Formats: sequence, structure tokens, C-alpha cells
Amino acid sequence: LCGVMYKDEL
Amino acid sequence: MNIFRLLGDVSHLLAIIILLLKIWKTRSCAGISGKSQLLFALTYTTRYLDLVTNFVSVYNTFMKVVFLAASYATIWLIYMKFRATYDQNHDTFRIEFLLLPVTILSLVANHEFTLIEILWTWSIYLEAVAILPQLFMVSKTGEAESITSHYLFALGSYRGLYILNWIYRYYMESYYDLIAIFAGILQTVLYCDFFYLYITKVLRGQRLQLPA
Repeated sequence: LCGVMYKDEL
Repeated sequence: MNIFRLLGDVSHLLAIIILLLKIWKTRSCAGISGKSQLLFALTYTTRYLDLVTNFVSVYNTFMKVVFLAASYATIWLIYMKFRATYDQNHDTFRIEFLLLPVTILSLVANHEFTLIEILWTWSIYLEAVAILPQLFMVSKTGEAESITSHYLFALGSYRGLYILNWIYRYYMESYYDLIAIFAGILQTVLYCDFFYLYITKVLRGQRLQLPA
């Protein structure tokens, strides 16, 4: 997985 | 969530709290770069726009709100409440030299050419270099108070721990984000010189003083 995805990191 | 990510977030939170407490308790922001803090506020603001567009978890929302609030509180302390103690003459790093390349890079190297994605990318690149005005200030004055050193150590450790988190996620979840990884490595590398001084001096009870 790489690229635009929903971001769960801060 | 893995242990590296959690430790990274704790370290980040600790850094922000140390800085706020230092300024509040000493009633002074001497030795602190207002420019770096402005860049961090810009970082959080542009990165956490998704706070209103999608929900990840209570933890995620809570931390984002805390980082935003603490960042603006810090700005307020430096530029309003304790403005008289702000060391403006030593905070002379030209931030346009950071903002220009960061803006160009985020327009060129992003995952998708949409406003929210470009702003997220911009925040990632900006965060990587946002500490430079602070490190420049320390090198200019040749020293840093212990508490400022602790702040810098905690703030530098956070992205270093995130790198371990990304390595873990790459193997365990097949997840990786090249933009975050590239910027995170750069960010951590910028602290290396400081880490060396912190470990060899501050942890041995000496002041962080740079060789003349």
C-alpha cells in the first residue's frame, strides 16, 4: 500500500 | 498502533508540554525560536484539516486537537503574553528559505494533486525543517538551557521513533508512505548533531555549550 489513503498517523 | 508509534507520540506530546511549562513557569521564552513555533503551528494547521473531513479514532482526534491547541498556546505565550522576553535579535533565520522550497516540492512531489493532499504534503515537508530556526538560534547564541535541550531531545526523538514505526508497519502491514518516510528521515538527520551534544554534555550534567 502506498499513496493516498486515509491517514491515521499524526 | 505499535509500540514505536505510541512512544513517538508520547515523546512528541512530552516535548510540547515541556516547552509550554518552561515558558509558563519561568515567565519567559528566552532562547526559544518564535519562528520555529510559527512553522509548527502552520504544520499542524495544514496537516490536521482532515479533522473536519474524516474521523479516524478518538485517540487520533484527541491528539490532533491537543497538538493544535498547545501549538497556538505556545505562539500566544511567545508573541503576546511574554513578548518582552522573546529573543528576537537572535531569532534571525530567514524562513522564506524554507517556505519556498517546501512549497515547490509539495507541488511537485505529492500523492495526488488535490488541495487537501498538497497541504498535507506541504505540512510533512515543512515539519521536517521547522526546527531549523531553533537550531540556528542555539548555534548563534552558542548555548541552550537544559530544559530547552530536553525539549529538543524529545521533539527530535519523536520522528526517529516514527521511522521505527514505519519499518515495523512495512513488514507487518505492508504499509508505507514514501513522502512521510523521506521527510521523516531528513527531519531526524537534522537533529543528529544536537543528539550528539545532548548525550555527551546534557546527560552528564553539563550545560549545552557549543565549541567556540
